[in-house]
Amino acid sequence: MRKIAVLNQKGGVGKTTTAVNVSAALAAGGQRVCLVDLDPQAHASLHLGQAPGLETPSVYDVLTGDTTLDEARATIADNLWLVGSHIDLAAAEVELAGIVGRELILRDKIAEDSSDYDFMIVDCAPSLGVLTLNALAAVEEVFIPLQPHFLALHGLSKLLETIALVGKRLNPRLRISGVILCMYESSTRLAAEVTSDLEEFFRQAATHRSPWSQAYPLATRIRRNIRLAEAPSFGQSIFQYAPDSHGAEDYRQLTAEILAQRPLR
Amino acid sequence: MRKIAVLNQKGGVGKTTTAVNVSAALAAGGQRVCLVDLDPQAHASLHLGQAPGLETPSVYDVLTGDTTLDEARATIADNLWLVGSHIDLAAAEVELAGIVGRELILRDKIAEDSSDYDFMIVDCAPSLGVLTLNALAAVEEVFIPLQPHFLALHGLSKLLETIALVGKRLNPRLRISGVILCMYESSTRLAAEVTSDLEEFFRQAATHRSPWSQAYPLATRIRRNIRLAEAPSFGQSIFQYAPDSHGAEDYRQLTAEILAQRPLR
Ligand SMILES: Nc1ncnc2c1ncn2[C@@H]1O[C@H](COP(=O)(O)OP(=O)(O)OP(=O)(O)O)[C@@H](O)[C@H]1O
Ligand SMILES: Nc1ncnc2c1ncn2[C@@H]1O[C@H](COP(=O)(O)OP(=O)(O)OP(=O)(O)O)[C@@H](O)[C@H]1O
Ligand SMILES: [Mg+2]
Ligand SMILES: [Mg+2]
Repeated sequence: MRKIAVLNQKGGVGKTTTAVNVSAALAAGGQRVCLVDLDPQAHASLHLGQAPGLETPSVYDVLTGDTTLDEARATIADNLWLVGSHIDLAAAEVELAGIVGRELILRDKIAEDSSDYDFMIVDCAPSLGVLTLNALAAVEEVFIPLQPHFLALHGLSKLLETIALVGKRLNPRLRISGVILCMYESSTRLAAEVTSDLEEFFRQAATHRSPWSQAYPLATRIRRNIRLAEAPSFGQSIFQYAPDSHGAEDYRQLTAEILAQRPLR
Repeated sequence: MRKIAVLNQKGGVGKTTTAVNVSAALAAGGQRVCLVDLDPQAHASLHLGQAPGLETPSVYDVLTGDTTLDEARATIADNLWLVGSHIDLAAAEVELAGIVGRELILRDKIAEDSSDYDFMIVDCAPSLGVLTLNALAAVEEVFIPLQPHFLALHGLSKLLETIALVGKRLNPRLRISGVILCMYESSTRLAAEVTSDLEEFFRQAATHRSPWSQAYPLATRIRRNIRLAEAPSFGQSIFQYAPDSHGAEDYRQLTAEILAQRPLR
């Protein structure tokens, strides 16, 4: 099972749109996928037309109580399951504050879960708090969606340091599988320049053997496409809502690229 | 002096772009403006080519030490001053945790400041923590930039409740002066629908006499314009970087609309 966190502490860069649509594309292609919504805003859950916590338990109950992943999981479509979120999760940061091993709860619950998936994908909140640390301690791969604007690289360094620290102290198997260029405004100079700065950044990292020296920007760029912003208001992935759009095309291609990645060890 | 917080806990919706460009437009029109960067990411400071904290004190020193606003203030242009931020400010949340009246520090420092401005504009971080509470306790008006996408109204309710609570407990003069539609994708159905939902929301609020019953979406919409994303990489406002662009046009018009607002009491 490939266990993946979709992470960037910067808000509104395409994490949820990526987590949801890559999950949907993988499932449509026959991969068994469990999507975990680890954001109290619950946007991934809402994107797929779910509102957990009202009648079904949510990931909040999994992290703060005895609920198993299985009890909090809902079937979304063939091959696609969701462990949904709820605004109560916002309290988890405070509730878990004193608990020993509070960053390892999700990892333990995954270990106790007997279901087998090909992919577990965790959509993270725009923060580096205890919820996101749970994701980083539990998965083996991180994908970083990034909008190619000024200051994108600024936030990236801080994020990479946090990931390296978790890798060192909590999870030696953690690696960055790639940076995903999202909301890409084609044919603008800004997108081209930030992208080339990013490529240079990772070329440098590779020569210096830093903890992220195997990370790289994926070839597929997700272009700006209003259909991607419309799909959630119908509770659908882009493939249900607008299968012929550029948004669907790009996420299909991105998913193929992710599937083709060979594990690095 | 009109004291304004630019606030939305959702990330990447146009807070900094709005705070910086409205400040610049007001200053160019002869208003004396002090911009306060209350985000540890310091994007407003970087947008104007500043990197405080290295040699000059920053708003971190103002909030956690004896530094006055005057000592942390830099002149940016005619009529435009900046109290800049620094990543150290991220520690303020923790450092101020036990302090009595920790949300009122900025208000006290403003009261001790003898400089007179026509406008003080505070750029907030995407969070409702102690830094943002300092802004809400210190100002009298809140502007809420908002991207007209699905779930924009979702986050708005929570934000309005927080503002109402601060208004009730800490700052009875606090009011919401308006919602600013940013990153507006003209001629998309999504922008039109979310905007009309927003207008309906505030029409309802007006009839129910809720604490935000005088809030409304401003008529000026800030359209998506790549120039607005490019300007910060040159350390310039949109008026210096691309004075004839749609971005400059829209922020000029928004500023005129803000100037024309009559105080509600
Ligand atoms: N390629 C795209 N083209 C157009 N709109 C997009 C694209 N990707 C995402 N969006 C829209 O932009 C907004 C932000 O995207 P998204 O919610 O995926 O970001 P996020 O990083 O998960 O945000 P948060 O930090 O709040 O969790 C959403 O309204 C989404 O529908
Ligand atoms: N109207 C617009 N058209 C195109 N790009 C824009 C527009 N407004 C803002 N941007 C760009 O979008 C990104 C996010 O905008 P901005 O930094 O102003 O949002 P923010 O709400 O302050 O984000 P944060 O929550 O991180 O503080 C920036 O790269 C900015 O340059
Ligand atoms: Mg998200
Ligand atoms: Mg900002």
